[in-house]
Amino acid sequence: FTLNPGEPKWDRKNITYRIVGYTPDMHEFYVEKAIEAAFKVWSKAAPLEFERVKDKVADIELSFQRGDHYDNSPFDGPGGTLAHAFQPGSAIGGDVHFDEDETWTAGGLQGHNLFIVAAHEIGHALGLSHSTDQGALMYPTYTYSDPRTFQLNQDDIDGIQSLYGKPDIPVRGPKTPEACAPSTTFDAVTTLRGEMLFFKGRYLWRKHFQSGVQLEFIATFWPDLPSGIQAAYENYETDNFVVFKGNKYWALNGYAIESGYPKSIYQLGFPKTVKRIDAVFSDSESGKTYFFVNDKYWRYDEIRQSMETGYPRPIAQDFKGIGKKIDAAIQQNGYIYFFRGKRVTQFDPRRKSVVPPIRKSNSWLNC
Amino acid sequence: FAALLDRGNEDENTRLVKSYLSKFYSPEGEAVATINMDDDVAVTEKLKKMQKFHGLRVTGKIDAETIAMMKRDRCGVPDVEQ
Repeated sequence: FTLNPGEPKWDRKNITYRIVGYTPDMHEFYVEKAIEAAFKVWSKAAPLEFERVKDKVADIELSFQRGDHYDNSPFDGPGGTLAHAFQPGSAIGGDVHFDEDETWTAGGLQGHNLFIVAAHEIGHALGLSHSTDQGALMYPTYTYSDPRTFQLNQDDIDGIQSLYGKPDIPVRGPKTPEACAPSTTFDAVTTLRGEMLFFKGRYLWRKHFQSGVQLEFIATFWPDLPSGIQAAYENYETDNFVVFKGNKYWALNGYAIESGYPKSIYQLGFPKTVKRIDAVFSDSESGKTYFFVNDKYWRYDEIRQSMETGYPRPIAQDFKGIGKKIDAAIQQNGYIYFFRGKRVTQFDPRRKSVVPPIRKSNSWLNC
Repeated sequence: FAALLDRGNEDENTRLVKSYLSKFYSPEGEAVATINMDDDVAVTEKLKKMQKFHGLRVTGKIDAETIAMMKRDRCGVPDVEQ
């Protein structure tokens, strides 16, 4: 996190706010609810109390503005800059302006979620500047996050507490995964049209052969997908990719979730005893997809669209040496890579043997 | 997903980069005219600062992932101290 030069902050814990103007995009009730919830994000993380006033000037004045609104920071129309706010201080200090040329929403798809943007801007109004932590609320770019499950990142909590101290009830938040931390493990891995996606909690690392590795929120690309994806593979027959969580799966085509999803994994032919898929990879040559569950695996024929008979088979029987409870699997250049915890094992399906050495999982993130 | 940089948009990309850098990476703030179009050293240095801030590869060059990041909707508060 970063603070402003001189670390300006409010010299009291009780701070007033006033909603000076509304947007026609949302019912006033939902604007008030979104802004109230946005303030609550911060009052839970630090000993701050926010009081909404209506008939007098408040410390933090929130309004919707368009274009040049004479604060030396004109807005730029739809997209681009969504909002801005001023650091704590008198007059315009602490004020928050939303760009009326955006479409504001209480949801996540059509437009920008007012709660998320307001929570970010209120961070500025309380004295925080932008964070370089890509998982932090105070990171400069907009990423939708479901308000119902939103959690302030530990980086943001550290920032606000460096200004206002800790609240009576201790609070902790999710930490952004670091690619090259020795403890890095993956929930799922897949190729996707020449890129590779490594899923981890609410995030994914996106690896492009030319431009390195970039951490993203899953919600940035697929707002309706849950976090904690457990397995994923690219279906070369249908040019889409498939992700699994619990006993459900989704087929994705670019940014779109294909209609009719999520579906139940039992429709693929799994017995009801299977509660989740640990790992999966698809062999582009044969059109067969391999599903790993605990110490067994199944094989699915993408061309005939059915589970093959004679399965499940013990993993140890055909993939000797890779162990069980696989985290993730991927096929590349004729080899299969099995990720288990911090280690990744290369397997030669022709020789049916492990190819030493066993490497660190995050070596795939250019670490 | 971000397509490879379209060479045909070179001028447009350069304009986008200079506008973005003058907005979010110019300590003097917006009052100052946008970066002198010929001052490539300043652009390169600010570009490196932006790429470092956003966890991109620090090349000082206009590449696809930098352009993609600059095109993302964001907060209007600058990333450097004003």
